[in-house]
Amino acid sequence: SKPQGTMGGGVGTNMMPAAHTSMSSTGSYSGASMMLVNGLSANQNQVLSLIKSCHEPQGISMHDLKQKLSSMSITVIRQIVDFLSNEGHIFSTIDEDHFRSTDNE
Amino acid sequence: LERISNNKKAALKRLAANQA
Repeated sequence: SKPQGTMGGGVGTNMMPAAHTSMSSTGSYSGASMMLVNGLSANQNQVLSLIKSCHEPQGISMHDLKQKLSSMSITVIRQIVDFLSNEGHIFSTIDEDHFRSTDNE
Repeated sequence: LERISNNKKAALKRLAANQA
């Protein structure tokens, strides 16, 4: 019959729940899944940097992109490649399955 | 190959147009 539950004084004034909310004021993202960086989504940037990182004269192949981006479907990769190509970031080389970046000078 | 350089020129034009 010991009285319990009085640990720590029990007043609780040291707990400041407001301190937690300041974390969310960091990034400039609006919380959308797109996460735009320089006008491109995270996926688009990933594809673009992969293409940039390849210095073969004929560029990187669709097959290589698919292997390195195993989290993306071939359809998604193709859409992104089409978009980047339309924007002028990349271009197809020996055929429609090989790509190089314009801005990797 | 000629095709590559043509494609690159075209892409650079698109890029310039999009960035303008």
